[in-house]
Amino acid sequence: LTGRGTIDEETYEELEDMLIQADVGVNTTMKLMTRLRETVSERRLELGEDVSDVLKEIMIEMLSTGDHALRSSPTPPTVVMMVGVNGTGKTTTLGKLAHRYQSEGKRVVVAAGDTFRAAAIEQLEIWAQRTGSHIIKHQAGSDPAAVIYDSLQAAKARGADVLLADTAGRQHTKSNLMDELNKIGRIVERERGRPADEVLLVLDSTTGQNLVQQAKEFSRIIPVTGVVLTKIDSTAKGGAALTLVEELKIPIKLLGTGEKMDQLRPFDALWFVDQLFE
Amino acid sequence: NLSDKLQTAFNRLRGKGKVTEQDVTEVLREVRLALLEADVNYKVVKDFVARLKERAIGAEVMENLNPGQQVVKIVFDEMMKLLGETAVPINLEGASPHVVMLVGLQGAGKTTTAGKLALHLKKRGRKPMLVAADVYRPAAVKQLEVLGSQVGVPVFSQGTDISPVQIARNSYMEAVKNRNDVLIIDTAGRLQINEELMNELQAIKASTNPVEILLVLNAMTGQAAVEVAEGFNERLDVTGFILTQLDSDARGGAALSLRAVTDRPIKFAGLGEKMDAFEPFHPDRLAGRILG
Ligand SMILES: Nc1nc2c(ncn2[C@@H]2O[C@H](COP(=O)(O)OP(=O)(O)OP(=O)(O)O)[C@@H](O)[C@H]2O)c(=O)[nH]1
Ligand SMILES: Nc1nc2c(ncn2[C@@H]2O[C@H](COP(=O)(O)OP(=O)(O)OP(=O)(O)O)[C@@H](O)[C@H]2O)c(=O)[nH]1
Ligand SMILES: [Mg+2]
Ligand SMILES: [Mg+2]
Repeated sequence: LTGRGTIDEETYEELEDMLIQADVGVNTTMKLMTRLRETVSERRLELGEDVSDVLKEIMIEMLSTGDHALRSSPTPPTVVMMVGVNGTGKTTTLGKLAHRYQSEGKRVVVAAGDTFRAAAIEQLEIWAQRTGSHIIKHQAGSDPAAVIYDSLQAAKARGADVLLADTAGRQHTKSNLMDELNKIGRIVERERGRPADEVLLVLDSTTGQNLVQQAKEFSRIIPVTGVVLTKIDSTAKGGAALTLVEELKIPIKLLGTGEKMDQLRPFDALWFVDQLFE
Repeated sequence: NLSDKLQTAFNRLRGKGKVTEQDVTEVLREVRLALLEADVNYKVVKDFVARLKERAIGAEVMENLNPGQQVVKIVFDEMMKLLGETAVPINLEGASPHVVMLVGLQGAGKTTTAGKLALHLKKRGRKPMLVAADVYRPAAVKQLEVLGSQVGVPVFSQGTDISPVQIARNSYMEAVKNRNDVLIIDTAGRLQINEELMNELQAIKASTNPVEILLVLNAMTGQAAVEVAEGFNERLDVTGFILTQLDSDARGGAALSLRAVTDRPIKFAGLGEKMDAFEPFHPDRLAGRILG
């Protein structure tokens, strides 16, 4: 995509193709292209590369919504919950967060809220060991709400700075599983008098348009405060996140850039748009 | 949904008497948008719409009393061609034990699918063995062991300090000794652009000579599905695909891209988290899902 030379229809077509290939989706692509043409004519631009820059500008503005920083509680512990569909990287991201908080000298408790999937508790135990976090877990098959409840008590009793709660992957098409998530959210709220400080919806960047549906449905069931986009190190660009932010105004807070403990970075709209254009 | 849009668009044309190429172009635009919204790869959409156009401006539509219905039928037909019209079974030909390798991106559902496939084959009178060749992901070996015990299939594992290639090689000898006729190798998730890890898969393939190398892909995968399929196929000569999470409400357009790009069939569908949520892939069901 050189974008050099004068502006013609091909300039716009190339950019449109790029957006579609990046999973930005048809409707958002059309919105962006309309805004782009208007701005190019308003500013009387003449060079192809200026058009690319304007598109980046429009996309960065679209992505900068809400507070991108992770919240912390005025009174400890700060409670962070990971939610999302199967296999997106919730448990791994929780481990990365535990590592981050530990390196800030914070005392971390992790809750093994996935009591269903094979070896989910063992997987989290390994992350707890790696990051010096205390783990609260029950038997496999037990009630996840009970684990979360216990972990709130334990975090308070131990004077923990942060409680990171893992939950099982679930499809938003399964009403019983969404009810379970809603119940977990209500238990946290009832127990501490307010919702979790962060409910992070973990989304896989390789996902297509369903990303938007996931965000809509999960945020209906539980107060999602931010999005984590994982696997941005893959060849996928995560473009469906633009529609999500534009329509739901939920900020993207973190990016997962690999499988290692330190491969988590705060969301940066410029960085994100640059990688989309590559 | 797409099928309704096509019906309405074309039935609108009936009242006009002669249907022109312009009319068809407008309808095809609707098809293009709907397929892109369903996550079909944009290059596959381009070729698909070009083929539809050829058929749609032919006599079979223009001289038809109900052009709308005929167009829906053509779209469905062309989709079925792209998916491979009939279900293709798993290949377990040749000398026993038959080796099946499961490969794919991180979190696609390989380990879960390994358990499901083992159960599926066991119910059909086979004597499968599962192989825990993911030594990287925390508790991956344990995960497969738990699933193996759930479905009553033995799991060959050697912890996480031995290389996956060695584990695969040793598992083969164990299967021969134990008279297992199918060896299902669960591998670690990886990106198709990771040279070192793709070499590892090639080494496992070289040492076990599999009859099936199945790329496990999440049905909600977007435009990247083509690059992923091409990447794995170029290095391994994939024999087929397994599409997981079809119990989601993702449209599954990535499925159309897979065969178009590799000419390999989708063999199985994952329909949930439990071990019995698994069946041979039905192309017509997916075509129906994309058409809405
Ligand atoms: N390449 C890459 N892989 C990732 C990233 N984040 C997580 N993964 C991998 O994705 C796979 C799934 O991660 P998990 O943490 O188990 O996902 P999960 O959402 O907890 O899965 P369930 O609990 O089963 O729903 C693992 O192989 C992780 O190593 C990332 O940012 N990049
Ligand atoms: N709803 C649903 N969940 C599925 C399906 N197949 C697998 N899963 C879930 O998806 C998540 C990831 O599955 P895994 O089997 O751990 O995926 P994997 O490919 O082995 O992951 P890595 O080894 O980390 O690359 C788990 O929560 C599974 O239960 C399916 O067909 N439907
Ligand atoms: Mg998990
Ligand atoms: Mg696995």
